[in-house]
Amino acid sequence: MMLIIAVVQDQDVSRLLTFLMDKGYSATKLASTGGFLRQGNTTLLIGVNDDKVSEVISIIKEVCRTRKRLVSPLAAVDRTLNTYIPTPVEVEVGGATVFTIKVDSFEKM
Amino acid sequence: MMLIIAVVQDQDVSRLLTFLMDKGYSATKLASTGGFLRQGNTTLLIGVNDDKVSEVISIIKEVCRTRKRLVSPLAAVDRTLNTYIPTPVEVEVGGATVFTIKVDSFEKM
Amino acid sequence: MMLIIAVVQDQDVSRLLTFLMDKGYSATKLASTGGFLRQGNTTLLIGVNDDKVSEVISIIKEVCRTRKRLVSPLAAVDRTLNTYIPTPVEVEVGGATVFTIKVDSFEKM
Ligand SMILES: Nc1ncnc2c1ncn2[C@@H]1O[C@@H]2COP(=O)(O)O[C@H]3[C@@H](O)[C@H](n4cnc5c(N)ncnc54)O[C@@H]3COP(=O)(O)O[C@H]2[C@H]1O
Ligand SMILES: Nc1ncnc2c1ncn2[C@@H]1O[C@@H]2COP(=O)(O)O[C@H]3[C@@H](O)[C@H](n4cnc5c(N)ncnc54)O[C@@H]3COP(=O)(O)O[C@H]2[C@H]1O
Ligand SMILES: Nc1ncnc2c1ncn2[C@@H]1O[C@@H]2COP(=O)(O)O[C@H]3[C@@H](O)[C@H](n4cnc5c(N)ncnc54)O[C@@H]3COP(=O)(O)O[C@H]2[C@H]1O
Repeated sequence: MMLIIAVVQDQDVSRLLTFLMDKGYSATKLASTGGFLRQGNTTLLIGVNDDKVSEVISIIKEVCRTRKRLVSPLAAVDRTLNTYIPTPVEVEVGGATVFTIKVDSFEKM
Repeated sequence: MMLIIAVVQDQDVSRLLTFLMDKGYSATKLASTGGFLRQGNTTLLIGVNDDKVSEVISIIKEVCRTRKRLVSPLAAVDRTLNTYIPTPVEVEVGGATVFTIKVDSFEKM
Repeated sequence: MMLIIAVVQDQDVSRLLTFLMDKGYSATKLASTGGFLRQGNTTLLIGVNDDKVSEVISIIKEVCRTRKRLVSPLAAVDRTLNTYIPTPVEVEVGGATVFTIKVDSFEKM
């Protein structure tokens, strides 16, 4: 058993869950926030048998899109700058950040 | 040190935490959502010494109940059906889904 | 790759994220609740290369403060007492509780 922890963009979550559920997988959704942009995103916990990890990862790859976000630089530039810079900055946010962790034991009760 | 990640139903959380706290355990609660029913549930993080894992799991087993949920089929049936089926569908939700993961290092500061 | 799961107090989160982002680290924030005090706190997921774990832990140590919380004993004392005790109880809450877990595989997509 492996636990996949995937941080994805909110816009992809519903479609991703539909794909995963239709294939018989189970998942749990946690509302989260990005540490850099401080904007909402979603963290999914997906427990799967070892031999299914690559299928789940390819579903995530298929569904989750990279997007560019315009960010007010006040939140994102180097904090040592004292002057106020009005022009927005473009930051690319990847489709998904995925950690796969070995599960020592799994039980449903 | 092991980290127990337990997905439980909201109705059992308060009693479960009381039991765990009374036994001197510590836990952190995360609000979560089921991937299939898209309804609220709770994910608990419980860090315990290796030799206490089975005691915590038996407390979870004792407190967390299996329940049947009536679900409007629109959210739950096979998406290939085009016709609208008005009768609700019963889905059994287990008391707890529990992942136990080895902790490489643990520190309180 | 290691996944650091750090439970910290809300008051330290913004400064901690600023420190971590400025050093080029990435993190995801989850709103959480303490199992004992039932008060809000924050759980951070921080994926780092193995050789950077100790630097991240020392940043957490530097930023996160231990605080004393006054708690109405109704929520915290032994439940077998029937009498109502009006005087508040002081509970010390540590700066951070940190679990470090080995990551089997990591992927950005
Ligand atoms: N210290 C830093 N300096 C400069 N640019 C930075 C930065 N940290 C992040 N970024 C950039 O900002 C995007 C959004 O990051 P955020 O932290 O809001 O949202 C992140 C975060 O919630 C999560 N994430 C990514 N890597 C992570 C890691 N190693 N550990 C935990 N969470 C991670 O995935 C989301 C998307 O990450 P992604 O890498 O695709 O996209 C990132 C990256 O392009
Ligand atoms: N391997 C795993 N990884 C991560 N989280 C997991 C997991 N297995 C279970 N969970 C979590 O535990 C909740 C209860 O699962 P349970 O299997 O008892 O009860 C489930 C199961 O009886 C059924 N179900 C779940 N996924 C299904 C699917 N793909 N197809 C058909 N039925 C499904 O619906 C009930 C509610 O599921 P829901 O997703 O709303 O809520 C799930 C989900 O949040
Ligand atoms: N092994 C573990 N697994 C998962 N999460 C963990 C953990 N150890 C600590 N945490 C998380 O860190 C928060 C602060 O814990 P700390 O031990 O510094 O500070 C604790 C501790 O001094 C005390 N405490 C916790 N559990 C207790 C218990 N069963 N009996 C007596 N005192 C307890 O109350 C303070 C606040 O606890 P609270 O639960 O509200 O909030 C906890 C909890 O959210």
